[in-house]
Amino acid sequence: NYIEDLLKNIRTQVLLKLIKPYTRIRLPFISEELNVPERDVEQLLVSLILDNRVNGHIDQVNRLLERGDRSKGMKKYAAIDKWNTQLRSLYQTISNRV
Amino acid sequence: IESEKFQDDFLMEFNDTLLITYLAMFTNCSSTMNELVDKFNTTYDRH
Amino acid sequence: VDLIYFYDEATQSKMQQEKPWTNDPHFFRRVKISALALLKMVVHARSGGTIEVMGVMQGKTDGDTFIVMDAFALPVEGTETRVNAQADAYEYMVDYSQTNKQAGRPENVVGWYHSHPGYGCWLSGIDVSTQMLNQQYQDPFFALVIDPTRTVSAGKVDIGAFRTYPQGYKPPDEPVSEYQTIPLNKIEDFGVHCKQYYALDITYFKSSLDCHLLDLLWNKYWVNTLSSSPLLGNRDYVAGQISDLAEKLEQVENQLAHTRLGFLVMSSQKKKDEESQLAKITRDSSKITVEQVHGLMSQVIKDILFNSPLKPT
Repeated sequence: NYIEDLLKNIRTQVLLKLIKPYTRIRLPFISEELNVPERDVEQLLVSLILDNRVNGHIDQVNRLLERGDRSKGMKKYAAIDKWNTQLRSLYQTISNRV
Repeated sequence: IESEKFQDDFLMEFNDTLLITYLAMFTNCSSTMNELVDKFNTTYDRH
Repeated sequence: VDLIYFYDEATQSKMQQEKPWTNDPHFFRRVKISALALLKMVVHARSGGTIEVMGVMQGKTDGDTFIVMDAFALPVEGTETRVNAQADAYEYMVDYSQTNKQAGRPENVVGWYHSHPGYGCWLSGIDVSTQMLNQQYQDPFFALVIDPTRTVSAGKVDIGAFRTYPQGYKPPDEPVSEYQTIPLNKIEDFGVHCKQYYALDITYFKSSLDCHLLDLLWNKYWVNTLSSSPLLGNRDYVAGQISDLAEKLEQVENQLAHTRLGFLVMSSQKKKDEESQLAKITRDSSKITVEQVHGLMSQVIKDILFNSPLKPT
């Protein structure tokens, strides 16, 4: 009953370890390394991306996994948004003083 | 490098820097405005 | 040029006997660092990433000047989170110094350096107590702080050399040192201890061999400079700086709002601090912006130089 889940867990761990140093990986390469059909690799990657365990997207045309820089970008924009919010309230406070 | 992807990323960085400059300019203006208000209050303070 | 590297045992022993620094807490004023020592320290600090690293400097004294000839790293980390991180490395330091002397390097240990990744060059409470201890038992000794993150973003080495005052000594009012941004979570630690130490002027020197080697590395330097971008390399740090700026703005805005609403009668001194707080934030925001603009300028120039099609002659 649990073989499939166990297999999925093990493959997930190996996959994460495999793609760690790369930003763009070909799906055939992953399937070769994991000894798993490409379709299963794609499904595995889809579930990882949806679970936010992998930041990136799959280019189905070129059979590529492109890992994105999203987290770093989000951090910067979140900080800028915070600055913007504080600036707005500061401006309102100063306007009231005026 | 001549590619659309490069241009996208390059212009993104450009816009981010301009945005930061814009916000810094606003911060500067707010600070100057605050100083003006304080000077005004000090000059015309009834007490 | 190379004469500075000469170590005169007799002069150094005489200094050790006379100990002129015991009578004057401000005796030492300057530090001269060799190019080799500087490179080693900066590379070591940079290799630590966001973790504080520390090491020791070897050299000599010359009047009121420390001369640092070389530096070596210590196998300890996290100097700001432990009371005395240096204690773990005493055995290593002793072994290293003894081996150095056997190898014909007679210089003594004259100071310790550590890194403050991203939060500027100053001495925290732990650093001050460590340095006081060092000055008590190992004088002449000084402390050096390097910020490898700000070094990359500013494009020049962010470094500071300090000596602490003896316990109970009240220093005269010194002119304000060069302003630097201190993150909100460190500002209290900075403020409490800033009067317990003073800064030394830092200059650099290099040997004729260093000059020759650096000349050979000129092209490699330019290849590295042209192929890197401070905008991309320091994203996390910039995000942190902007976040910190927003928090400081929030603080100031709360103060301003309370002043207006509560009609609190603030003393002129407090008012002055409040103004300078917003002015400081403005300066910080300008600094962040200028660094970003510099990074962007280099990108634009590189784009124009290397990506524009060549016009036919």
